[in-house]
Amino acid sequence: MDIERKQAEIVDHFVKQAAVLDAEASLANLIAEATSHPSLFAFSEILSVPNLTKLEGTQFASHLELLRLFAYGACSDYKSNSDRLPALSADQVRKLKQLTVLMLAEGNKVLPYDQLMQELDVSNVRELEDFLINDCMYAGIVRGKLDQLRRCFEVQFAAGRDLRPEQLNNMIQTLENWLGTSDNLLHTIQDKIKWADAMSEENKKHRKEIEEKVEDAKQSFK
Amino acid sequence: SSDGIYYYDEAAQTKFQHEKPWAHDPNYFRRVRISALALLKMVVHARSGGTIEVMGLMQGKTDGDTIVVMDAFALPVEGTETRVNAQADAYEYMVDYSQANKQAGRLENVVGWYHSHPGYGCWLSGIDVSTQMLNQKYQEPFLAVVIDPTRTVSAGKVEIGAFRTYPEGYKPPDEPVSEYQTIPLNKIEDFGVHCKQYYSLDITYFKSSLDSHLLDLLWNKYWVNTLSSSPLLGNRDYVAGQISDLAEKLEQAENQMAHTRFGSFLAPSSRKKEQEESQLAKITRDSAKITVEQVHGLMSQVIKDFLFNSVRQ
Amino acid sequence: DHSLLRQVSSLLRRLPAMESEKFQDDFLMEYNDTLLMTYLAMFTNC
Repeated sequence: MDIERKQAEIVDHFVKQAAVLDAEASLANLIAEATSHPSLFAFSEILSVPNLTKLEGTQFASHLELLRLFAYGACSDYKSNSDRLPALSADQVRKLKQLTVLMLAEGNKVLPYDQLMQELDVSNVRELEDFLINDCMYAGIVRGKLDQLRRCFEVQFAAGRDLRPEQLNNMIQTLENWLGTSDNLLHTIQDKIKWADAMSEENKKHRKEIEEKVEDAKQSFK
Repeated sequence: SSDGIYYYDEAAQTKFQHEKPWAHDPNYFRRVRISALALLKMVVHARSGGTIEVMGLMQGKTDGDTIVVMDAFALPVEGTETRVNAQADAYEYMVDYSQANKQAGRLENVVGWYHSHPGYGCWLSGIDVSTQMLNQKYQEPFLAVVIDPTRTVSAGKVEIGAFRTYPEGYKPPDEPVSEYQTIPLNKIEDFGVHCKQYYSLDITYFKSSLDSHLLDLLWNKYWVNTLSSSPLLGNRDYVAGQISDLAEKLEQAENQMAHTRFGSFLAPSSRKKEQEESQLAKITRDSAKITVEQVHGLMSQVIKDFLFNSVRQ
Repeated sequence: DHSLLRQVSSLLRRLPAMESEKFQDDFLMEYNDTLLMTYLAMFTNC
């Protein structure tokens, strides 16, 4: 969540800019700046600024498309649509790779090196590990363990990417499951506590009966 | 204002030393306030000793009937499973440390000593009582703190006690109830329950604004560690030690049983029987206690497994 | 609140926290050890 704290100000800055800029070219520049910023990994706030819709249908429409790609897409999406999208600077390429790692981490906790190298268009393990260490872990967007022996990256924490609207239901469902599980657990614990109380009452009564019998036996013996 | 407690008023402390209010009332001191820093240092030091007893000194001041512990430092003494004594080199160390402190501008005096009882609870054994009595004779105001690092892990909070002894021969008005403690076999000869010769003080903690800031930064790490730690794993050697101690006690009780059975042809002594029973009763109570702690550890593991591993995307 | 959504999504992604084979084996071993100890304690009581 530190990453969210870090980028909150940056998001705020670009949202304010996007709301006031008038010329389409300036908005296109803003998108290029936002998608190059080294500490920004969240784009849905900027995307939801109404002012940006004026780029639709103009010569800068591809910039808006690019912003959508950075919010929800990955390297492979750029490759398959590169003819309709602006060329990327080195910063943008790096960022898109970082966002791709986040997206891969969404589905799995263990990311095989081969899959990462293919998705990120990286030719060797050394380059891949350097990228994961310098541009992902040091940037604070992921935490995890590089397992050279099993050639995979075990993800312990990954920053959240922008959510596509269709993902919301899945998230709500998972939260409801978790809530249900927690409620069931609480009820089970309460039932167990009641059971334990009942058993201890039972034991006390039983112990009392035994003591009375012993007492009676002593009396009768005397 | 929360940092006011860190100010040391030398004149007031000197005046208090002269008045010696504790000399007229054996129960004068009733409260202890321990700083977060001192607590952390004592617990970490006690944990580092594992099953070996460790000891150290506490620095601080007094505030009415409260002893305020500001800081603590370890003493370079050799401990054993059941005993730690400050030897000559420790005394030399104490003197050097106190002098160096004054030179460094730290005005707090030594106000007590702490040591650990790994795995058998916080209270004063026979030797502890005599050590503390000596300290209270020559170094007042002086406090004894005992920490059980092993139970600290399993209880999820710091197992700590602060005590002061009564003067020689003093009989406290109300007999304090001696809480049942599992005493390891290799500690029995020394322990004996001396609860009539000392009393425990209420402990509260305090922290500075800087401590609060630092602890807040560690909050996430603390939670992750708390949720991911398990007494089943962290306390393995402690539990193994307890079970072997229990086995020894069982053997001992069995041997005594055998003698008694043999001896009972000679002089049936119901007292001996009671004594064995109480011994066996203690053993069964200890074994139940060990098991309950294990079952608690397992319960928390099952609950965590259910909460965090059963929900799927 | 997009930021909150991202944080919730990141948190949910950590579930289930542990699902590896090895974890299950360790968990069951601890479970059985504790059950065995409970059984031994029951014996001691008897």
